[in-house]
Amino acid sequence: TDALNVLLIIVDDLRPSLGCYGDKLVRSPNIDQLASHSLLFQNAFAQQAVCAPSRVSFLTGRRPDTTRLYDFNSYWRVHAGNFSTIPQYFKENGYVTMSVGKVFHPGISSNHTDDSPYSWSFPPYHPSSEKYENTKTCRGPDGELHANLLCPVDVLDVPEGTLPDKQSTEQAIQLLEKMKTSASPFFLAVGYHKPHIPFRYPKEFQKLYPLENITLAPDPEVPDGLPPVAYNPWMDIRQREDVQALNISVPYGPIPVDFQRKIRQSYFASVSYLDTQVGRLLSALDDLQLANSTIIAFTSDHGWALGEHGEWAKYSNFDVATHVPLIFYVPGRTASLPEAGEKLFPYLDPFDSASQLMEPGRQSMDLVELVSLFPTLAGLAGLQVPPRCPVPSFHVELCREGKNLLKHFRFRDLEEDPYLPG
Amino acid sequence: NPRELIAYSQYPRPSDIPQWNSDKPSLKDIKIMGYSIRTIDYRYTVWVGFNPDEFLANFSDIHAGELYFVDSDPLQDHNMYNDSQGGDLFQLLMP
Repeated sequence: TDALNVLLIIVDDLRPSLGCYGDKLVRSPNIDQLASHSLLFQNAFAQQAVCAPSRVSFLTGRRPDTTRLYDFNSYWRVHAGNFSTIPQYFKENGYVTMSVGKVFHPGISSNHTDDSPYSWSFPPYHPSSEKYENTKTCRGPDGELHANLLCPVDVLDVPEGTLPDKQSTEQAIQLLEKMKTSASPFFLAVGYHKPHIPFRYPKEFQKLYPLENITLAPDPEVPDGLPPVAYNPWMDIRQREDVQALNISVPYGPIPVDFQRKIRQSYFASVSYLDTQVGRLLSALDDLQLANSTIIAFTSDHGWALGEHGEWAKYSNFDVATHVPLIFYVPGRTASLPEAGEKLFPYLDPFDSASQLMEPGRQSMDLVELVSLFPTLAGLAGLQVPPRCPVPSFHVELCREGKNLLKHFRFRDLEEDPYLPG
Repeated sequence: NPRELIAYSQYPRPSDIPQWNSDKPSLKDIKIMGYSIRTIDYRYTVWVGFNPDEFLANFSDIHAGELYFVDSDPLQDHNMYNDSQGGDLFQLLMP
């Protein structure tokens, strides 16, 4: 009868290159383990493949044509309407709401405050080492430091001796420890930075992906019939020092094959590094005995092209740019409640060759959208699902444009199991 | 209801031809919006004129289109838009 907590994990630029989505190369044992106890949506799509518009869209439950944010330069409450957000709705329903890392895109698109105090009970946390992400911290072959795209690092060598996602995990665990004894339920959003560029990750993760095992995209050419307006010229990739040195012609010049392999290697290594952070966070949730009272939602703001159609990064309508992972763990519903002392999410080391691929617990093949996150999380937590938005809805503070996905959580075998609660 | 099984996305562009800000155009520079509908069978996209002052798309000002069938072209490399009765299909499936 107690309210369920919510842990919302938002990853930056993560396409579904994960074991639980059928990727045979990528090592993501901790996310796979989460999926094994969850409902996984195979066909989930973002509403716009760029950070700020996508995040504002799914965090308000409205499409970009309603938030009127297509770039990075306006705050929806001023520019479009005073729309409620997911965390705001939970806060107004008695939850303690907390933000760690990149949840809202920072800057004017979230009022330079991550939409605080509307959305959050406390000022959002940002890791102190975030400020080095785009500085010259990547050791090049010349021994000098550069602002490269490919940036495997020795963590002991980087400023502050840590990386943003490590700090975010530590902060999130501290907040979970504090909330364990709280009388109020919590809504904790953790936004991880990787695998967003630059690929700045602990260098040991490269060893998981020897270059000789890295294939190119199956379709690395710009398709003949692609209208030029549809093509994304991946300008942010070109601006990195190591890519500039390749002297690639704009807009269609291809990246040399050897460098394409290195980009893919570093993307996958960044995903495995991210997986370890998710693993540490979920293991802590388990250790604190919060796994039986916490809904976990895992997703990404959009995907990322890895050379398909001669494109890199996001910024397009191709599926590789809009297709996202979407996974919900609901205690007692997507999996049985853990027994006393049982761990659902023990930390799994991606370097452990003995670890077996875990299949998703339950899957849906239906097409779904990130705008559905708002009504679905509200419904799963037992809150009233916001009503559908009228058209237009600029004057309506609380409504949702996405479908409520609750029907996907009705499992006949669970409903027939008299020993399961709920 | 086929609309129950559709996912929508969109992306703005400043021009018909790729240029320095095609990836991340500022609102004032957006001239074209690419609206996509996805079903389990296909992705259909129309790139239409867009007025950034009024936030209005003009669906009679079509700059380009894309149509990819999931079964025969899962990687979306063969644009069938010009081979299709695309406009009719889009009108049918508009939200």
